[in-house]
Amino acid sequence: MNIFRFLGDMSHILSFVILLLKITQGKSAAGISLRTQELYMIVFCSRYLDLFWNFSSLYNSFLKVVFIACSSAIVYIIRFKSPQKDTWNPELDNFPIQYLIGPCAVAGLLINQDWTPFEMIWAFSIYLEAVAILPQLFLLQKQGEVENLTSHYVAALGAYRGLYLMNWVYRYFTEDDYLQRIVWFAGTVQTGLYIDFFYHYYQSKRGGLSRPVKLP
Amino acid sequence: YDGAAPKDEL
Repeated sequence: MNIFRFLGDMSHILSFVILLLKITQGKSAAGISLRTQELYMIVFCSRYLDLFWNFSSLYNSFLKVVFIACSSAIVYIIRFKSPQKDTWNPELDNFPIQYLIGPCAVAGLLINQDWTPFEMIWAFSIYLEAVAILPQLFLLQKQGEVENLTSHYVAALGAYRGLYLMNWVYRYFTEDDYLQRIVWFAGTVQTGLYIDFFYHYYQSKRGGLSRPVKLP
Repeated sequence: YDGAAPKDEL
């Protein structure tokens, strides 16, 4: 555990807190992509299947359960709970996620660590996480203007990815035999998807102003 | 492939 990894996990947790607060306190899921949240639920449920047989630390196992629980709760609230379910707009949030899930499943089958069923599922979850934010980014793009809490949510997720990237660099130089090409590749792609958002986020928040983020 | 990759990240 290093500081980058720890802060990365914390900002990941923060993103869940922001989103849960937004939809429970604000009673609205407007601007939030249910598609992205469903993808995250699939990602965590498939990657953390190994909760049943792998144990590396209490910290890890606890957070795995937290991530599955939070993403499931978010999906449940937006899909089934009133009044939130009535604020979700399926016409706006209509990214065809089958085009993300399909290719990631094929990639997981073909490119994985050692051709065991769990490694295939695990690789699938890594690939799917890399692109899971796309429906959310497309939704924001369509809306043009992004509500503050939503922009903080995406920013926290982006920070989590950036910090994980730094964690990998740190581990590469401080540990022997630390090599995970699949994770590095997918993680770099994933972080890259946030660059445009961060540019606009910075533009609207600089100088202490708290204007909503405007996307072209 | 990465035989040594540890699954200790989230």
